[in-house]
Amino acid sequence: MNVFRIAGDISHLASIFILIHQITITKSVQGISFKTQLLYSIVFITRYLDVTFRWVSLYIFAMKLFFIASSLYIIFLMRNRFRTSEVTKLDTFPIVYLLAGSGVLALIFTYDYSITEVLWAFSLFLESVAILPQLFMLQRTGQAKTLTTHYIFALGLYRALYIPNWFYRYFAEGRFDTLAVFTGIVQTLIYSDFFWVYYNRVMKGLNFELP
Amino acid sequence: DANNVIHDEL
Repeated sequence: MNVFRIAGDISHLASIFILIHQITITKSVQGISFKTQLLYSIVFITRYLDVTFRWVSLYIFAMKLFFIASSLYIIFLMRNRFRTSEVTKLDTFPIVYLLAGSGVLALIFTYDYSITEVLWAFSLFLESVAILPQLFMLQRTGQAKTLTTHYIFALGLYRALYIPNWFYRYFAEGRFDTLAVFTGIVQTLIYSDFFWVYYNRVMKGLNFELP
Repeated sequence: DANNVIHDEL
């Protein structure tokens, strides 16, 4: 484990705690895309199915269970506890294209035609675009609560930190996971506009507002 | 095979 990977995973955990904190403190899911959360649940379930039969380490085991459970909990909070219709109105990104596109790409680029490998590839492609409904919603409203932006930033930082981790592992271990690296870079690029606004506004103590 | 990697990341 190198420092980039640890920092990335901590950032990922932080993003989830920020989101749950925001929802429970404000008792509202305003500004949060249910569709993005639904996609993350699908990502975690399809990718971490192997938790039931592949042992890597206690760390990986615990993290996988946490990510599956917390994403389902967020879905539950958004659907059953604090659901409002005005949020649904703004959450209009057509995710069926993301799901279908990820499915096709997974079938083309999977390392091996086994169910778990195809699902793994699918989860990578889907994760790379899962934030799009959230960013689309942000675009439509033009502004966001500071906590929401911290959440998106921490989530983006997680994938950004995995890039130096892959460099490190390539040189230290000769390990190179083409699919993970490609989709990880795509995902980080999708965040780049957001990072820019976050850096220029939120980190300077201003509200997140799009020009 | 360079792509035959163990899935040991999150």
